[in-house]
Amino acid sequence: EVMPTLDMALFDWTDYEDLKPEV
Amino acid sequence: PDPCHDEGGAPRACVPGLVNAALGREVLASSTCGRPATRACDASDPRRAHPAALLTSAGGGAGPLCWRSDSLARAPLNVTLTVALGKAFEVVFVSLRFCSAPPASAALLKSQDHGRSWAPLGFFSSHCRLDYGRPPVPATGPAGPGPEALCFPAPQAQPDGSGLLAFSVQDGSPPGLDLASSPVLQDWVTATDIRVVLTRPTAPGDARASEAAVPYSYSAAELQVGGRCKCNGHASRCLPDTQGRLACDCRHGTEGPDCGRCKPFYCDRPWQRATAREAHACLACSCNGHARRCRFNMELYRLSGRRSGGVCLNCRHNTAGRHCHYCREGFYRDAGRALSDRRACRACDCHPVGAAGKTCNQTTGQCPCKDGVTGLTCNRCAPGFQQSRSPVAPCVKIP
Repeated sequence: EVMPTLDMALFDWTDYEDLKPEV
Repeated sequence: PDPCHDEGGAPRACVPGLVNAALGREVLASSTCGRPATRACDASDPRRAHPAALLTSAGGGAGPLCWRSDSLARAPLNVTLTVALGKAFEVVFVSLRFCSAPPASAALLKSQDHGRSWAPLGFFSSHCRLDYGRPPVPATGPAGPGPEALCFPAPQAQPDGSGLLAFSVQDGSPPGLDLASSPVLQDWVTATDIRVVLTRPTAPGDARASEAAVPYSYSAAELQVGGRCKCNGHASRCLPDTQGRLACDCRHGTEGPDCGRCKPFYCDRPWQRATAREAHACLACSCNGHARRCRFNMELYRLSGRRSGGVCLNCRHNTAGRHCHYCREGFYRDAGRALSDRRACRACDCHPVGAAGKTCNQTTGQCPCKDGVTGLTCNRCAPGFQQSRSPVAPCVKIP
């Protein structure tokens, strides 16, 4: 089973703003 | 055929041919007749001039064939002839052919630093102690362990009144010394300049001509310096460089006027003179095509059993290491490409959320994944896991 790649749009960065990667 | 490499391309010792190193070189004479002009010698008239250039020219001119000094009426009777060879040569012999009676004493000197300092090669006199404070050379030849400047008999006048001063470097060195293996002998024969000091003319019936009142002049036709352009076994010829200076046409990864050092990238082992048995070529550093510079490290060289001491500098194409032989942090080896390939190292490209770091395994390229994450770059949830909204735990177990 091939899982889909991680969807960056689904992540909630509210509490992790400092970890958010620059796109 | 390349004299510096064998049929298989392996380096081998090579030397330039034996030449007259003085031929065509300028000779500086401390005294030359013709200024002011006399009946026999006029420096301004080519038909009656006796310039020092005649000593090293190939001849064939219409004028006189011999250089001639001024008339020397009283002491000092020294006349010096100096020829700069242009670069270092390994001298085999020196000869000076006289047009008149040879001198009763003369000294032969060499310089290894283009005329800044001088050292004797030999002396010639019928009165060695009187003229040079040295004993005459014994009939058995040199007695010391190394080569030395000895005092030989003065050249004999030939029936026609001329004479030849001839010196072979073997005359001053003990038998058994081999040029290829003796650094002392190599130093002994090396010269950038040769100087002949004609110290005392021959005076009939008088050993001390300096006391003679008879005017005398030295006259010589040819100064020869037989030798090989010094290239330390790494060139078979010497050529003028861009500035017209003579320099070895260096091979074996060497450079310099005498091939006396390794080229910048050829420093995997120390420079050495070639011998008959071993070419001692300078070896290029092994950088897999990813560096243009390297430096030599003696400690590494010793640790390698005197095989390799080169350390590559500024490895490019994301490589690292002494030989640019592995990938720098954040990159991994692409097994499908040769190590020398510009794209041999690929970026890890670890997922910014799924991976626990940016550095992957340098061999496999596997990034360190967070729990529940899988894939080479940690970009997918593992089977049984699903994506969450938390970037700290991007994949959670499916309930």
